[in-house]
Amino acid sequence: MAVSGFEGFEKRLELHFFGDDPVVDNMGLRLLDFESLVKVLNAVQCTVVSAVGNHYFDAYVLSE
Amino acid sequence: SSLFVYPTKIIIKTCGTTQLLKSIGPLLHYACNLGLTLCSCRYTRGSFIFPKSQPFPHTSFKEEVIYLEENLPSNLCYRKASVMPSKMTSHSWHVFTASDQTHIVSQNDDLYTIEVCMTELDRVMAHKFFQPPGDGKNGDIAGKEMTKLTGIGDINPGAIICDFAFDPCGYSMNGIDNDRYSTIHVTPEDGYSYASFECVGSIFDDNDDIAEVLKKVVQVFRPATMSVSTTCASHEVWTRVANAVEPLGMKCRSCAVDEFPDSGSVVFQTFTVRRK
Repeated sequence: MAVSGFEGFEKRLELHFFGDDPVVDNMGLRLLDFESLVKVLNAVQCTVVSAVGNHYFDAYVLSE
Repeated sequence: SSLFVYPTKIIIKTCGTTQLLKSIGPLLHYACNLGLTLCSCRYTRGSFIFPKSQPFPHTSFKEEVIYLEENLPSNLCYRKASVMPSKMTSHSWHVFTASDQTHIVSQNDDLYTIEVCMTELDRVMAHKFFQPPGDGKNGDIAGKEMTKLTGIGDINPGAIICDFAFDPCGYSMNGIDNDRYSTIHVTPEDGYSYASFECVGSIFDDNDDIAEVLKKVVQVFRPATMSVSTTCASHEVWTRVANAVEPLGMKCRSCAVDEFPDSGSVVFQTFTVRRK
């Protein structure tokens, strides 16, 4: 390992879901509260440093 | 690192010694609480620079695949793992996909994903991702300055950009343009400089769109080596990649193709600077 802990190459995971409830399908995973996202990111060992969203999706810049 | 949350899709991309696959369990749990069921999974990565430093379950691709197999629900029964080689043994593309029957049927998606990994960045360009010592600017402000200074903001002028500069160096950005994302991550340290770019496009876009984007990306970083992975369900987008990059002085050294049940074709190309 380099002194800085550097490892540039990323790992990428993409998951697709489906649901029967059209109300949930409309917002779906975007209904997850921030606390739940933080718990997911804790498992990965990342934190949110910046965020933005629009009508279609939410985007988060993470630490690391 | 970046996280994108759509109503029925989530993309998480992390570097360093993060334990990305450990997000699967909690994500499935929270999605289940919302009445959502997983129907497909795609995991990709390049070759680690320091593989021995990666923690479980990332100690090897074999270990990662075992972890995925054990932690994905059984309805995702169409599974495939592949290591796509290149002429440079340090640049291989690792792909695992899993899907259920529903997702296979609906795979005629017009969208494609392009993942670019660049190493040996031009030193002058890489230096722009260092913060001046003691300037006291926070990550948001310094990030915005880097976005402007480097030309990253011009790659897609129509996108809303969320950017962040790390102290003392490094940079991440997410671009959002209607329903499409793009993302860039940079670690500029000399000796192991690295930048990644990723975006989505549609096969119905103008042929020149992705070519123009790739040209701008290459000009921002001027890498000596670059790999491009193109994932597309129904169309050969990868030919546009070489057509965009080779006029900029890079030569395609290898090209590997594989088919996956839910993703369609994955094409992995590597480029190096053409010798003068």
